[in-house]
Amino acid sequence: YAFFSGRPRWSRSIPIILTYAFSPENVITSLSKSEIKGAFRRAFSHWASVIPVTFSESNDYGFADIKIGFYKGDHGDGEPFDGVLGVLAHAFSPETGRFHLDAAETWAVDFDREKSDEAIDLESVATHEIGHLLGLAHTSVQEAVMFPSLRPREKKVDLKMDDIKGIQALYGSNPNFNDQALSESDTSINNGV
Amino acid sequence: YTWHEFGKFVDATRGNKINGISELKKYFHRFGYLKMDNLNFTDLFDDHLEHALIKYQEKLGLIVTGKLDENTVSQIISPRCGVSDFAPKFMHAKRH
Repeated sequence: YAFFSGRPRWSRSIPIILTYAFSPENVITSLSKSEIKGAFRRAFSHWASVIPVTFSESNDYGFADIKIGFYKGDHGDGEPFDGVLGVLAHAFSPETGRFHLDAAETWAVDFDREKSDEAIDLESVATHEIGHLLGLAHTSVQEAVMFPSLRPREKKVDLKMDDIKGIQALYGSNPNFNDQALSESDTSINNGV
Repeated sequence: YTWHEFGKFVDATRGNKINGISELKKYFHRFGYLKMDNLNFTDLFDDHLEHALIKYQEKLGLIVTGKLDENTVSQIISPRCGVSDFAPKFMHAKRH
């Protein structure tokens, strides 16, 4: 696992509560609001299960800690999106909270229903980008959520030990987290930071 | 990028001049592997590109060959996160 330089993290006292909200303007219509919200709820819960941080959805986009939106092309942050595939999304390090997804992708929550060869699993990308929002950079461990690439129709939502060790180094462990539940294959540890 | 665009670079090595390989330099520059002040990238497979390629193979757990083998090109064309692999500046944007 790796951190952003300077090891930024949300600096509030533990336990932390972070609010998130969806941009009312920058949306996609290929999935319903409830499908999108469900994918994000699950993505946040993966991280909340291992660290003492709670994520709460808010309707107040302006004041939310984490602001989520779908954008096309140049959207003003100097990192334009590039259309189908290529770059899928990006998010900012703590405590900026900006989370941008490429609206041009074929976002999916159910591969049985979305048959496109270019379909990208929304929950997988959301889980990865939340890692950035919390302070993790990219890892070299291919199985980990924080590995930088994700192939079409691939689902990668379960945190691996590399992800968990990294995020717990920033925030400590959720008191309810039980690492015995992880399988043997998930327990390789990368000590390089 | 697609295999159609980048597949032609397979087996390229330092010293080769290949039409379009400057796009690969842009890719490596964007994701933090190629640090150059002069961003007029040429189509020469030069020392800078080889160095970036080795860094990329090391970072992503690929076999380090310094060459554009098929595995490396496949990884490059995979969809990915836009965050640089080496702590980018824009991810520390100030609040406005």
